[in-house]
Amino acid sequence: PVIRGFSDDEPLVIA
Amino acid sequence: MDVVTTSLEALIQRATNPQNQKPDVAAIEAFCVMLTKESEGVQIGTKLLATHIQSLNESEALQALSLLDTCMKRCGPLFHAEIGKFRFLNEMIKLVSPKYLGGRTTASVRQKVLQLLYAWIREYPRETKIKEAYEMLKKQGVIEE
Repeated sequence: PVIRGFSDDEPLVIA
Repeated sequence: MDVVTTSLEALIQRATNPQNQKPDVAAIEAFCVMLTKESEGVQIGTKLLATHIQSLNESEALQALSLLDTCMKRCGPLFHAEIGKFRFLNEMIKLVSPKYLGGRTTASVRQKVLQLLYAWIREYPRETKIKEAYEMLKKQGVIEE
């Protein structure tokens, strides 16, 4: 599997 | 398309089929097992769940939210961590946010989304982004306490 860094996420969407 | 994706897709179609008179327990069970057993199963499964909870068909969306809740209970910390990312939480936020899909989401789907988020804050305190998302929804007035 790909070694995922901590940045493996997106920013929070603002409602 | 690899066999894991096609199988998980077939299972979630069955588990969330609007024709279901009652939960398709076999499909739900198989989806949870495959999601935890197959490598990348968690990533593929969460993407499929994100799509199905946004279905325009209320029955499909509600069954997908129910499947999501079952997976949270059954699929363990790797799954919690994937759901606890903004990448997935954003898809739930869009369902209740008037800026995104909130305008075309039924009240029961919006209510179920908020119920799940609220319950998960207490059940999965380590997934701190769930609380961040919930607090944002409160701040934005999407949730009145």
